This record gives sequence, C-alpha cells and structure tokens, in this order.
Amino acid sequence: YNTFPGNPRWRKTHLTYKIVNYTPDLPQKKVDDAIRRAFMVWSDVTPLQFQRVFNRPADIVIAFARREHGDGYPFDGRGNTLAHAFAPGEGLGGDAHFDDDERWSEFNREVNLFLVAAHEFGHSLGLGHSNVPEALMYPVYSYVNPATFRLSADDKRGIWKLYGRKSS
Amino acid sequence: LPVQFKPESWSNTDLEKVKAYLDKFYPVSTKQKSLTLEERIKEMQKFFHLTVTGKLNAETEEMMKQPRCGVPDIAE
Repeated sequence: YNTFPGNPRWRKTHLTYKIVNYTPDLPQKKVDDAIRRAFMVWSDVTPLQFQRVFNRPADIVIAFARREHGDGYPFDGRGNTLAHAFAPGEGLGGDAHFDDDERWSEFNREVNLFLVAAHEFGHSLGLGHSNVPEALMYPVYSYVNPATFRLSADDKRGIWKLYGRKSS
Repeated sequence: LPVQFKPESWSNTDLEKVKAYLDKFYPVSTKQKSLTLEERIKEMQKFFHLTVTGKLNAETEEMMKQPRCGVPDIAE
C-alpha cells in the first residue's frame, strides 16, 4: 500500500460527506446506497464513522462531472480515467469526482459505482495506490461481485496505519 | 554494443500517448527532470509487475489502455 507524501489523514474519526449531484445512469437511491456501502468498506475496519449531510459544508464532497470541472484535472471522456479523489485536507481535500462520461452501474455492466467509490474514498482517507493486483487500491479497475467484496490484507494494513483498527 | 533504443521508431501518436500517460500517472519531480522516456516506462512497468524493458511492448501498451483511477501511481 502507499500513503501520500507527509501521510495526510483526518485528525478526527467522525467525517461528513455530501453528494452534490447525480449521474443520469442510475436512480438516485441506487447512487446513495452505493456511496453509503462504499464508506462502510472503511468504517467496518476502522474507528471512522461517516455521516451524510445535505445543506452544509462536508469533509468529503462527492460529484459527477465531465471533462474540465474546475479542479485542474479534467476527465477524458468514456474509458481511461474513471474518477479521482484528493488526499485529506481543507477545501478540495478528501473530495471525490466521478467521470460522468462513463456508464455507471450497480452490477457487472460497464463501471460498478460501488467499487470505484470505495477505491476513491480510500484516497479521500489518505491511501495512495497499491501495486498489489488484488488490492482495492490497485489503480486499474476490475469487477468483483460487490456482494462478496472484501478488503485485501494490503488495504487493511494501509488504512490501519492511518487510523488504527476498529475496536471490538 | 547494445543498440541505443530510439523511440523515434514509434509513431508520433504512440509517443504522445505514452508521454501523456506517464506525465499523468508517473509525474517527474524537478529533480527527476533528466529521466529518459525509457527510464520512465521502466518505472511504470515495475509498478505493474510487467517485464521491465523500457520499451512500449504489447503488455505495457495494453496496461495503458485499462480503465483506471485518475490519481497518480507515484505520490507527488
């Protein structure tokens, strides 16, 4: 696993997130649920807790966007780059953006939103890319059944280094 | 003598694509400005456990086409 230079991480365990817009590819409830489950991947193994907020600032802002979208890292149309996220910090820090030129899905068709969101939230929490092919934080997308998805040992070691384990 | 590898034999578009990929996902810091294209390709091949040749072979080109996250692979 990797962390970012200087090991940026959140200095609190109760984090807020806000979904500022939606992809037309899925019903909004499906997007809400995929995002909620993607955060659970990390809260299940650490002391972190995630609360959704609606009309106030959030630590992690989630948006769907195309091409240039104001952060200086334009998306590239369908394929190639699927999404990106920023390391923990003020402002853009922690935010996650999803390329809306992709076809987002809740199954194995096209790009599975839950899997990509869980990966991007790893960045939002301070993890970089892993070169372990089975790791969630491996940079290249590959589908696994979300119902049976498990974090790899490498992912857990990385997130535990930043936030410690979930107390039993 | 090992023939000095010349990327000129690539098509311009290949070269542009490779450079764009490496600039995006393997950005060079100021102190690494002198890295050759071959050395930068090796860095990517090492990360993905590919055969480290420094050349744009089929497996390297295939990996560059895979859908992926937009965050660089080497922390900058």
